[in-house]
Amino acid sequence: REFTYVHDEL
Amino acid sequence: MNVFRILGDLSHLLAMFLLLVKIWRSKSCAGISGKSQILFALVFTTRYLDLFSNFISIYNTVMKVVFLLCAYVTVYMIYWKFRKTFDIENDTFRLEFLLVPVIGLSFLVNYSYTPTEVLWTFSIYLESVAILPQLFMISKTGEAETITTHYLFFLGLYRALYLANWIWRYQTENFYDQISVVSGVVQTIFYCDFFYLYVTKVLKGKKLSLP
Repeated sequence: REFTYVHDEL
Repeated sequence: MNVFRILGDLSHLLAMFLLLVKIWRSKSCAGISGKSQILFALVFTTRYLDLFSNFISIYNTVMKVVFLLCAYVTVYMIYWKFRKTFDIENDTFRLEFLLVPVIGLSFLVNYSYTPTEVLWTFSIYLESVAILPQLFMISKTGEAETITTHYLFFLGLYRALYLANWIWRYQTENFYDQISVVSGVVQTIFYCDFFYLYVTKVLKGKKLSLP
């Protein structure tokens, strides 16, 4: 399963 | 976005600008570890691979581009433009001692076993130790120019502010990112000794020199 963790920080 | 996060990012930006200003004004990169700067360029490159695939905000995109540019311009200054002033004899930290464990750990402990996620994890672990060649160089030569210490102070302040940001986000959004938090704590600890010297020496107008 394709899973993308949200990385919203720099 | 909270106040700790924005101040952290601005502090990070200021640190990178200070380093470029130091090199540009003095036309010299003496006392700067080229190895640390290569590691930071590698950190941003592997972390911001989502620049075109994952849009978060204008702010996020602009900052990513600026960080990448600053990192690459700094490396260019050190290894090309002002190469003659680069103190290569004192920049002797063995990068494999950092890279091998960091690569290994990013394969072992990550959120998902995909190329972009492993590279993101690699960038987080690498950032936490990327300053070590610079700190090693200062301990080897026993001194640092005052502007270099300001650079390190703002780089450390950025890390400390990010810790406050994570506490805030955990309290208000119930958001937490274990990999970033653990690496961020480790990274901040590396700056503690330096912070002590900065407050006791540099802020009192003395040059940073080790006994």
